[in-house]
Amino acid sequence: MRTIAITNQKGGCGKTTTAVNLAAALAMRGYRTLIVDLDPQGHATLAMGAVPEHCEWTIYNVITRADVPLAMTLRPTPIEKLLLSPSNVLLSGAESALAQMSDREYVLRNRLDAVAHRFDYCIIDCSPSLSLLTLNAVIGAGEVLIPVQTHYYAIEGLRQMLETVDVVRERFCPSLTVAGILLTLAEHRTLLCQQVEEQMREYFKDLVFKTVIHRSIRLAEAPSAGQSVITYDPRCSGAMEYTQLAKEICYEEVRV
Amino acid sequence: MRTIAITNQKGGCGKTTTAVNLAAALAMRGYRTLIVDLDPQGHATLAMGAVPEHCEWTIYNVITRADVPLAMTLRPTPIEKLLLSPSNVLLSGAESALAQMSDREYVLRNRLDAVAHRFDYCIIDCSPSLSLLTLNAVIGAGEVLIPVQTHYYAIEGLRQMLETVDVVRERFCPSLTVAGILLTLAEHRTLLCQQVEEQMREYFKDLVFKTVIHRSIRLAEAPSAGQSVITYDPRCSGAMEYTQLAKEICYEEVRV
Ligand SMILES: Nc1ncnc2c1ncn2[C@@H]1O[C@H](COP(=O)(O)OP(=O)(O)OP(=O)(O)O)[C@@H](O)[C@H]1O
Ligand SMILES: Nc1ncnc2c1ncn2[C@@H]1O[C@H](COP(=O)(O)OP(=O)(O)OP(=O)(O)O)[C@@H](O)[C@H]1O
Ligand SMILES: [Mg+2]
Ligand SMILES: [Mg+2]
Repeated sequence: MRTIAITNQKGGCGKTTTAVNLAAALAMRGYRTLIVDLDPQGHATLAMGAVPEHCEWTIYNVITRADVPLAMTLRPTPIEKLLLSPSNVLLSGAESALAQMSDREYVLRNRLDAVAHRFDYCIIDCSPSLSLLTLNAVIGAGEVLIPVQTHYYAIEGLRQMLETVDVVRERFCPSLTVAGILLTLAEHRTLLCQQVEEQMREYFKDLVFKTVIHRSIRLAEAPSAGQSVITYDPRCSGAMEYTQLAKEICYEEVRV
Repeated sequence: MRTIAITNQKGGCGKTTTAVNLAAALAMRGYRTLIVDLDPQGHATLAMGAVPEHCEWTIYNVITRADVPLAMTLRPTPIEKLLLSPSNVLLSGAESALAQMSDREYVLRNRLDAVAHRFDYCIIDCSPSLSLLTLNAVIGAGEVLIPVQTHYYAIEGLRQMLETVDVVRERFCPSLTVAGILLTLAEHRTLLCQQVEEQMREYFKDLVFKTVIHRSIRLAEAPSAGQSVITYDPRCSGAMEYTQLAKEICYEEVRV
């Protein structure tokens, strides 16, 4: 199982939108895929059509109790090969619970190992913070994908994010890699976005995915229908771009 | 001094953009205004033209050391009546430091008291989390302004945010009020935004400001020039809307 954590401490850069639609695109291409919602907001859970408060077993139970395996939380989604491990607001209590544990940075990694044989890909959605919970996601995954809006604040945050990745690699996870930097919420016509994209590609070179996700209202509508954009409107630009990203992630041919 | 914390655990809903431009609009109307950057990302500091890493004294020192008064951190901004208390990445260490203190929820409130006589308004920018640091901002302010993007995930988050405000009022700050809910990043032409706005006004009634902040690229450009939009492009829609918000906050006539 290849696991990728979708993370960036900058808020609103498209982490959940990327986690949900990349996982959906991978499942539609035939890969057995797991999406783990590691954000107490429960937005990935909502996007998959589940109601966070109604989920009896969530990732919170898995992290705080040794007798609840990840497999117990798995729920079906609108896509056959995609399963969800949901979260809800209880997860905000995990931070202090984790802090008391001896193996506190590796809890999620140990829990993911138990289901690794069942999936080809695992995508983890993170909250906008560099908490112990997010650290668990990054170490558990061993690979991070960093969505970055093509705006000024986002560039500033990226430098800090990459420094954090280096620290985590040194102290906890020597094999940690960056799957890539994904440009999101891009707007064709604005100069600011074009300038930011140019700067990103110049500075970070191949680390930046060829695929760019542009602003498209269909991407914001899909979660209110409890679906990924891939099933909500398969022919819209958002669905095509996330499908292209899935191909790029799987090292298949990228049609630029 | 009237203090307002700009907060919402949902990321990217326009907290920093609102804190910076509301503070600037209040100062331009002649009020002595302080903006406090309580986010380790340091984006409000950047938007005021300062370099977070170069600030010798920041709000982190004020929170963690009794011998550093808030007054020591104050720096000028491009607007005469507006002063900044900056932050940088060191602030992410404040959470664990606060947890050890006996009066840990009230530290910022005590520090703000010392400068209250010098300002008419104080605006606090928060990070996208419900941490001890954000709790300090909410208790220190006694009033919260909640920016909400007119999208699906944002509505879900608002319910949780208002529940949190109720809990904080009961346990820590009986006089805590909601200054208002501010609709941000609104798009005139999309059905989703119109539907969300209608639902918000129906459900939350007068709690929602009359002023709505629409998406405008000038608002995203201004921080890269180290300025608020009020001085960057005073005639653009973003500047007009934040000026109108300042009037609404000050209970002056709102021209709808
Ligand atoms: N490409 C896009 N086009 C249009 N809207 C988008 C796009 N990507 C994300 N959005 C919308 O923008 C908002 C922010 O995106 P999202 O919630 O995925 O970001 P996030 O990084 O997960 O936020 P948080 O930091 O709160 O976890 C959401 O309302 C989402 O629907
Ligand atoms: N009305 C607007 N029109 C256009 N762009 C905007 C508007 N408001 C905010 N932005 C841009 O959207 C992005 C998110 O806004 P901002 O950073 O202010 O949100 P935030 O809630 O402070 O984010 P965080 O959760 O990371 O603290 C920024 O790049 C900002 O420049
Ligand atoms: Mg999210
Ligand atoms: Mg901010």
